[in-house]
Amino acid sequence: KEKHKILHQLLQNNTSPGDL
Amino acid sequence: NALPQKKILTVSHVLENKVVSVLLVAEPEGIFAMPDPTVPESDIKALTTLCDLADRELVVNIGWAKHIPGFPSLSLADQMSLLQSAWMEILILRVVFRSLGLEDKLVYAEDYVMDEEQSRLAGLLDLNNTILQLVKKFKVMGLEKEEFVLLKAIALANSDSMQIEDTEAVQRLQDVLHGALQDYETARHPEDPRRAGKLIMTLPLLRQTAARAVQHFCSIKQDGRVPMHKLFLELLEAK
Repeated sequence: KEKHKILHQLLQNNTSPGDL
Repeated sequence: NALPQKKILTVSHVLENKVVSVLLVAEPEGIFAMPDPTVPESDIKALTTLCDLADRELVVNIGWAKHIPGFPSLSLADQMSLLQSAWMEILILRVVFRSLGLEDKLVYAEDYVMDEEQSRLAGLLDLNNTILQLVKKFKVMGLEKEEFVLLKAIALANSDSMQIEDTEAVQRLQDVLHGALQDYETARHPEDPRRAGKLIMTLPLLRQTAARAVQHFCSIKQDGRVPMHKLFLELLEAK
């Protein structure tokens, strides 16, 4: 899972993609 | 007397297709490629532009996936597995849908349309021709936006990842989306009872095209001449 940090973060994050 | 009743049923089917309504609202706007005007045209420039565009599209598509009814209820691990398998299919399907109005051109972005010559220059002629084969199939069918958003969600749910933990939950997601497609077609295209099946039958070519694209960009990555952003790299490596 460590290898897929960004995907993991984006899925967990509740902010909209535009905010990232 | 059966006919009017069928019609009423048809109308209520359309109104009740909540999955379609949700997916239409969740559908992201297109983003711009913004190729660097100060850099002279070359294969490297074209590929750099596409990889940058793909990276930003991926962020948007991950946000989109969270709006698919039932997707957020999956475990985080299963959400990741589905996206790791289907991300390129989702990117390609969006390019395909944007390109339906043009002849032999691929609309990677509103400001980045590739014709045969540009595809050749970028070393993407074979890949782009395969994508154009998909465009042709959907043109013949007259693919509608409702069908496009459903098909894209189905491609994600049906990505055949080997890593799925809760296969029953993923099956339920597939059933919901498949059911929504069938309901939509029953209501909107009663004249063609096989339309839902025809749409599903385009998915093998999408899978094949995406696999080819991933393979191509993996070799570009190994070549090391095209800068790639982290999310795009991360997902290329997941394949």
